[in-house]
Amino acid sequence: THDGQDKQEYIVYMGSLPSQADYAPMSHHMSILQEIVGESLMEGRLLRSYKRSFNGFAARLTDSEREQVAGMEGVVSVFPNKKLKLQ
Amino acid sequence: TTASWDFMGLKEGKGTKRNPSVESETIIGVLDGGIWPESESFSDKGFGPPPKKWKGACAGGENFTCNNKLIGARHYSPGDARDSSGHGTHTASIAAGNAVPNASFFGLGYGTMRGAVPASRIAAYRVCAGECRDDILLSAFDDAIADGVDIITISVGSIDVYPLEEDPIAIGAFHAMSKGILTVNAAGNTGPNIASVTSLAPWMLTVAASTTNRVFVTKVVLGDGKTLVGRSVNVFDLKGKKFPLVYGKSAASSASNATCAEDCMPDCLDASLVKGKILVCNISFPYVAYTKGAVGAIVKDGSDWAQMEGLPVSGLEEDDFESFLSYINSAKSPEASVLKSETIYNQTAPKVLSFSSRGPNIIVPDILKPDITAPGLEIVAANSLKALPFYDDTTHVKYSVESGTSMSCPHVAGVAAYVKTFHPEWSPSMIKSAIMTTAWSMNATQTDYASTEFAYGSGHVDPIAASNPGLVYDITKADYMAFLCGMNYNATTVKLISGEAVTCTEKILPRDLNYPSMSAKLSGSNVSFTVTFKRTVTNVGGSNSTYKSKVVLTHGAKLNVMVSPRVLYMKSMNEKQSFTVTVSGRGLDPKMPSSASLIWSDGTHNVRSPIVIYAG
Repeated sequence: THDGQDKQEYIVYMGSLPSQADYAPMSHHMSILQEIVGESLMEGRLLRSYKRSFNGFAARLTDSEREQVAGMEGVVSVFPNKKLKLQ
Repeated sequence: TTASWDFMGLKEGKGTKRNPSVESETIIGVLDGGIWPESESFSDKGFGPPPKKWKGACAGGENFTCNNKLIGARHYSPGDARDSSGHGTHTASIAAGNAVPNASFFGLGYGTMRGAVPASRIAAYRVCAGECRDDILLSAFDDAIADGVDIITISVGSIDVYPLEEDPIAIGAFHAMSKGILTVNAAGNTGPNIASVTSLAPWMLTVAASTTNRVFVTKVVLGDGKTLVGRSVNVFDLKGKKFPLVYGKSAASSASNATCAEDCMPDCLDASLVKGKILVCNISFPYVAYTKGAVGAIVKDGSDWAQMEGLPVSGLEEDDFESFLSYINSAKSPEASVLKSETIYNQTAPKVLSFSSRGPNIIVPDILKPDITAPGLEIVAANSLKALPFYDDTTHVKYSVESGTSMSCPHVAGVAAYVKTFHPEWSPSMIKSAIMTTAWSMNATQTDYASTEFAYGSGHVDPIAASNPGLVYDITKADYMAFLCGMNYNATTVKLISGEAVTCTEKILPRDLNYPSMSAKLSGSNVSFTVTFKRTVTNVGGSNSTYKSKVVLTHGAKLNVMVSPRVLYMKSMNEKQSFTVTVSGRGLDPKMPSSASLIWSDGTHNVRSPIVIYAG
């Protein structure tokens, strides 16, 4: 889904949750996004945080932002938010 | 469902051995289109409070109430967790619905409707509101795993294939597996095309769809008294009254539209010539008949399934349709009546349905998919009162008839839960193995790829046998990590996915993963080959048992299969023994897989694994 500004929804999959007791998934996800898009452009970028059973988030990113996130440490994969169907 | 559990031998009440106290502690997570909480299938009469392990929530939205049967609900789109299409209610009731007597769909499929584990609890996660987005699927897995479900059933899929790390169901199922939760997934409805199955990860249980011994037929009584038997799910009763027949081409809107009118293309028909008559079409487009004001439709339809329509319809196979056209052409005033559907005994069951997605596995060619087959045709189960069964008709019904791998998936999830009630400590792969190795044998019904193990996997699920498999093929999380290393994922990635220390110094070839089936793709068909599979079985049948191996070649297979050792002596419970299967041959048929079955038997348990070698 494009939002008219060449941003698209992506899943950023980061694997298992780290075992450190003080790990805060959502703030980590926010800090990754801040690093990539800048604090002033954060609004509406983070769609979902996965933080209970595994690690990752869904976000609106441009193609170049997607490439930057994919190259970051701790990221397994970045892929478009697809639509599946009931069978 | 009102028939499929009986077909598989899971009888009602005391006819089936159960472990009620553990069943009551079992929670099925249903990731689907929501649920209808007021359905009798989910009434909590006789249920105690939710199991202590339950950490979920009732967050179904406004006016959505959970109870001691439906113990949790979540939704991820605006609105609530209520099911609008009926799909989620249907699948939930197949797996775990209460026993509800006197259920039917307008009298069709009458009986006691029940799930596999009626005493278990349900947690519904509404992941599809029209579409099923990856971000929502992942949210639901994130929640369901943490909430404490035991089994996940997800009748959702794609028509495209993605790498495991970009497949939301594979990702969610991996983390579920890590927490001891088995994920059961529909194979998909894009068969019989080769390699159409998109549920490919080895840690999931992928389910194909088949027929049962009950099938709906719809008779057509012609003006000359002759009766033809067609297929459809027709609840409308014309009470034997005959109506004029109009063949599509006789109702063409213009002479130039005669050919497309034969096929009943909507723009080619003159509604005034159709109204009040039974429209006859070369192609099954009942909706066109409905919109043009026809009383009913008789169509040429050789497919092995039919769906509910908003008017009386019968689909005739080609020969019957030709005979029917002869009647129309020869009669002065051709007329017919379409009767209400009835059920007949289907002695050819189980047979994989044409729409069920087929292997081989595009991502992991040496892992056979689908894994297992279960009923997926004309299943009577609970429905949402928001769902409209017929076009724009506003009728609301408590039960519906649905077909698809969506329906076969919760059958196997229900069996997995049933098995788990007897073996709560078993890992997801042990439960999966028990289901696969005890399956009924199925045979290739035609001489093409689509009718082989690539259609039915290990065979048809057998709930009772699955609860007592004798031996199981267990796969640990560490094995899956070594498997990912063998798939050339690097150590950093596998470490991230698993959350554990990984060096990838130990790699497992996909064909050596301790999978309950054995499959190998060869690079060419015209060469000599030798393929080795390494496996380890765990004894869960009883101490001091001797298992002898037997290999049964599928008709025509040119394979030499050696098992070493040929006999396994199991002295104690949970003892593990390893063996090797070496398959050799040459000159494989490039158009058909060559297959065999390995059966370990101690005289009581028969532990069967398909062996599939293919090229191209």
